[in-house]
Amino acid sequence: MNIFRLAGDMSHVFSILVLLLRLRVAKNAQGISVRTHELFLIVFLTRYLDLFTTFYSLYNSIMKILYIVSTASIIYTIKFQEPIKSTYDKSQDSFLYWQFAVAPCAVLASVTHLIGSGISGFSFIELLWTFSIYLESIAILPQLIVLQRYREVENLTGNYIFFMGAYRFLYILNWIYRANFEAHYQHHWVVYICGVLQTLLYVDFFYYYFKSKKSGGRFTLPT
Amino acid sequence: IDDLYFKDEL
Repeated sequence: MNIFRLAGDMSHVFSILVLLLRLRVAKNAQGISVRTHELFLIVFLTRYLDLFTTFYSLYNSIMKILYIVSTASIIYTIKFQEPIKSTYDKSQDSFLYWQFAVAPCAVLASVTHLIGSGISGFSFIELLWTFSIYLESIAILPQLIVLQRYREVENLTGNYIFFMGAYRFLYILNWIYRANFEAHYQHHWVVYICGVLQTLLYVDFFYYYFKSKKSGGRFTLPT
Repeated sequence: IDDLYFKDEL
């Protein structure tokens, strides 16, 4: 554990809390993509199967359970809880995530896992872990698309996405730190490439976020 | 077992 990873994890937890708070305060789901959180739930459920097989630390286990429960709670709130449920506009949140996210990531994960480990080293848990790394890298896409459609970004929504992006950026710093200060460090290029891709997806958002904070004006995205 | 390396991350 280092300061960057801890800050990254905290930023992630904070973003989830901000979103839950935002849903409860505003009592609507305008500008929020439930599909992004469904993708994150798939990511967490496929990655954290090692909760049953390996114990790393109490911190690690608690955070994993927290991510799963809080993400499920976001989905439940938007899809099933009134009055929020009736404000959720399905037609705006129409990213075809099975075709454009889950299926391609499953294929890519199968190919890279088989190349990496061969038939003999094949492990279903490993395969799902690789799949979750790929899927996480694009899980924010439905949210960014919804944002683009609404164009005007509500304050807390902007903050929730900002902390989500900050979390990914801090993880890159964490890898740089680990590579420099840990003995027997091993590079993992799939993790790096997906992590960088995921962070790059936020760059455009960050640009307009900081611009609006600086001007103190309303946060709107260009057409 | 080397594969465990990155799995202590979330």
